[in-house]
Amino acid sequence: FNFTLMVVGEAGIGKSTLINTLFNTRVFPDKDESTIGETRRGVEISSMSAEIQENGVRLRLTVVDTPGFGDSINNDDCWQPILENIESRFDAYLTQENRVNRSKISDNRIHALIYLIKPTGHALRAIDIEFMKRMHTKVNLIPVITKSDTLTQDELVGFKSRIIADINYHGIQIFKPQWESFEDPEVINENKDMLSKIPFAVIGSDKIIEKPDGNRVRGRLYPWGIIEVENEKHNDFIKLRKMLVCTHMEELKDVTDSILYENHRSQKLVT
Amino acid sequence: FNFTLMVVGEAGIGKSTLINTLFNTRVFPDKDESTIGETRRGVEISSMSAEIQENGVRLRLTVVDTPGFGDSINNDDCWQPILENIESRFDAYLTQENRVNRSKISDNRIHALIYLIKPTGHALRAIDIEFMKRMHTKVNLIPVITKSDTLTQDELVGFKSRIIADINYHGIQIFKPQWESFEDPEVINENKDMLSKIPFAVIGSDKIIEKPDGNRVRGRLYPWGIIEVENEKHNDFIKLRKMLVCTHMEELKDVTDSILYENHRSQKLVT
Ligand SMILES: Nc1nc2c(ncn2[C@@H]2O[C@H](COP(=O)(O)OP(=O)(O)O)[C@@H](O)[C@H]2O)c(=O)[nH]1
Ligand SMILES: Nc1nc2c(ncn2[C@@H]2O[C@H](COP(=O)(O)OP(=O)(O)O)[C@@H](O)[C@H]2O)c(=O)[nH]1
Repeated sequence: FNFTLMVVGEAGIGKSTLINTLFNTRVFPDKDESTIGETRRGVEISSMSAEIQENGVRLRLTVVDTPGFGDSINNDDCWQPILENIESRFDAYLTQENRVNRSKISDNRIHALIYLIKPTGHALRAIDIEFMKRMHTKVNLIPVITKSDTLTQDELVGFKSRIIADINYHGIQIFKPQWESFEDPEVINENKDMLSKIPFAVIGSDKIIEKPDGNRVRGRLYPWGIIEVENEKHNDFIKLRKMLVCTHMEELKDVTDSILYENHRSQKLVT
Repeated sequence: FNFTLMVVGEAGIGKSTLINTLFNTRVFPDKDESTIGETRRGVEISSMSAEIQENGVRLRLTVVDTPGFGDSINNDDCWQPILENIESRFDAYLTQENRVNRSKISDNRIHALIYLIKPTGHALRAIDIEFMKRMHTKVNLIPVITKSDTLTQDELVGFKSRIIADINYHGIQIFKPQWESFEDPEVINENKDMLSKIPFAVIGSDKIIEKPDGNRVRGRLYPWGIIEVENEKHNDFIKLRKMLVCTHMEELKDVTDSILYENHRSQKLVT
C-alpha cells in the first residue's frame, strides 16, 4: 500500500504542523528557526516517506513538500516546478508501463494535492486562483483552510462560501466526495456531510494539553481557552483526516490512475 | 490638532478592523466582500479623515491606506508608490515653508507608519524586510503583529525575538519609546514596559461580546472561549493605543518634523 500526497502552502501557513497532525507522525522534522529567514530563490521539491499504520493497514506514505512556493516578493510562475514534478511522475509511470516486463511498476504519481489557503477571511487570492487553474486537470485538488482558529464560525461560513464561489466562477475542479443513489444511506449521509464542509477548515497542533477535566487532548492553549484539534465543533480536522486516510484514499488513487493519468497519457501520445 | 497615520498590510491581515478598533470609529468603511477579489494592479493610496476625541482633545485623524500592497503575484517595487507618497508630502511641506506668507502651513506629512506583520510564527518575510529597509529613514516605522490570537504566548515570545533579531541584523530603525534617566520613575517604567513588548502583537474586533459574568467587551467569540481586545493578558492592543494616541503622539510628530523631514530637506536642497 502506498500513497503519495503533495502539500503546497506558503511558509508559516501551518503546513508541517498539519501534516504531522494528520498522520500522527513527525513526517516533517522540527524546524530550525534560524534557517527559515534565508530567502530561497524559487520553489524546491522535497520528498519525505514514512511507514504508518492506518486502520490496521501498513501504509507507505510519501509527502512531497514544496518549500518556497509563494514566499518570494515576485512569485510569477512559482507553480512551474510543481507542475513539472507532477507531470514527470506521470511520464515515469508511462515509461514503466511501456516496458516489456511490467511486473514491478512502482507508482510514484501524486494521488492528491493539499493546497493550503490562508485564513484571511476575504476570498481566494490571485496566487490561489492561478495555482489551482493550472493544476486541477493534473491532480486531485483538495483546498484546505489552515489555522482556521483565526476565524469565528460566522466568518468561516462567509469565507468558505466566497471560496466556493471563486472556485466555481473560475471553473476550477476540486476533489469532492460523490455517491450513487443506490448506496447505503449512512454512507450517503456521511458523504453529504463531508461535502457540506468543503473546503475543510482545520487546526493543527503538535502539543498535548491537559484540560481542566483531566482529559488530554491535542490542541493549542491560550489564556482564553483550549482549542481542540479533534473536536468537530472546533474545526474540520476529523473530516479531512477521515476523507484522506480512510474513506476516500482508494478513490483518490483511482481517479489519479483512470482519469488524470489517462488524460495526460493521451495528450502525450498525441503530441 | 492633526495626526496623519499610514497603514500598510496585505489584504486580510486585519488592517481595517485594527484601525477602527484603535480609534473606536468606523474610519474604514464596511467592506463590500464582492469587490475584494478583483485583482488590483499595484498599490493605491487612499486617504480617510475623521474627527475624533482623545483624552478630551479633538483630533483630526487622517489614515492613509495602501490597498494592493503585497497582494499581487509579483510584488516587485510595490513599496515605490508608498515611498513616493511619503516624499511628496515632505516636498509639499517644503514648498509651503519656502513661501513668503507662512501663517497657514498645513502639515500633511506622515507622522507614523504602522507596518502590519502576518502572524506566521516564523520570522520576517522577504517583503517585510525589503519594505522596512526602504522606509525607515523616511518615516517613523511601527511594526505591529496583527491577529496575534493566532499564536500562543510561547510562540509569540519566539516570534517577537526573531523579528527583533531580523530588524537589528538588517540595520532597520523602528520607532521606540525612549527616556532620560532624570524622568519620573513611573514614566520610565511605563516606557520600559512598552519597549519590552515591541513589536506589539494585537487583536482587533468590531464586535461587542457579552461575557458569562455579564460584562460586555470588545472581542471575538469562539466555541472555546472569548478573546478580549482590551485585556492586556490577551494582547498588546492597550499598549499600542496608549503609545500612539496618548503618550507618544507628540514625539512621533516631533521626530517627523525635526529629524525625518530635515534629513529629506537637506538631501533635496543638496541635489
Ligand atoms: N493558530 C494556529 N497556529 C498554528 C496552527 N498550526 C500551526 N500553527 C503555528 O504556526 C506556526 C507555523 O507552523 P508550521 O507548521 O511550522 O508552518 P509551515 O511553515 O507552513 O510548515 C507555528 O508556530 C505553529 O505552532 C493552527 O492550526 N492554528
Ligand atoms: N483572528 C483574528 N481575526 C481578525 C482580527 N482582526 C480582524 N480579523 C478578521 O479578519 C478578517 C479580515 O479583517 P479586515 O480588517 O477586513 O482585514 P484587511 O483586509 O486587512 O482590512 C475579518 O474576518 C476580521 O473579522 C484579529 O485580531 N484576529
